[in-house]
Amino acid sequence: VEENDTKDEL
Amino acid sequence: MNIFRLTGDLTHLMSIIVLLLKIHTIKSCAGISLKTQELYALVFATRYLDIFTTYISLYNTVMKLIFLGTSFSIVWYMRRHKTVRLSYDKNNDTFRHYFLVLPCFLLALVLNNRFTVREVLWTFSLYLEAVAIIPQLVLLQRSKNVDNLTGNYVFFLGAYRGFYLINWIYRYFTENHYRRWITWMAGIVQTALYVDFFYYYFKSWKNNEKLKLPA
Repeated sequence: VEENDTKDEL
Repeated sequence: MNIFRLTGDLTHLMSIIVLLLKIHTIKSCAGISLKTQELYALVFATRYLDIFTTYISLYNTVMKLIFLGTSFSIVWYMRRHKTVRLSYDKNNDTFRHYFLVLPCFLLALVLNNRFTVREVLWTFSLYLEAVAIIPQLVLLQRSKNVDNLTGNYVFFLGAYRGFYLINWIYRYFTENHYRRWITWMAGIVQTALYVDFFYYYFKSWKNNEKLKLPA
């Protein structure tokens, strides 16, 4: 499963 | 980008503008915790390491540069500026950095998505951001009266957290996005820290009184 903690946020 | 995220970013930006307003126009940083400001500078420095390698959007890059630039300049003003630094309430701002930095770093070493330098530092920045407000809250409690700009500064920071959490819940249901439980925990802790402050903030607003936190 690909990790998904969003890094498109600030 | 949803409305909650955008509102969160804008209230975050507002908090910084309010703080800079106080520093630039009144030339005062009374009631502001240098400890918290230094922790935020560290948070942004460790989180945005990929700023020039990973492109997400112009908005993201610009906002990251603003957060980095303003956080470091605020620290500079509080430490070095000839007038501003005189108003710094050093005697009451005694919370030790390493009580927060060290546990956060150790936790990031153990609880992370991947054991790489960037991922560990990114996780560290999340944990540290969650607790970075604590020295500021301690300083507020020790201050007899909290001036409007300082109160509003913390209010906007808390609002930013609230909107981000709503944004996370929204994204959880509307996008194919999930977060690790450690990210949720850090986010919830960070938001919960403001609950007490909000209570007294609204109370003073309703009663038209100066904000004062019970010690």
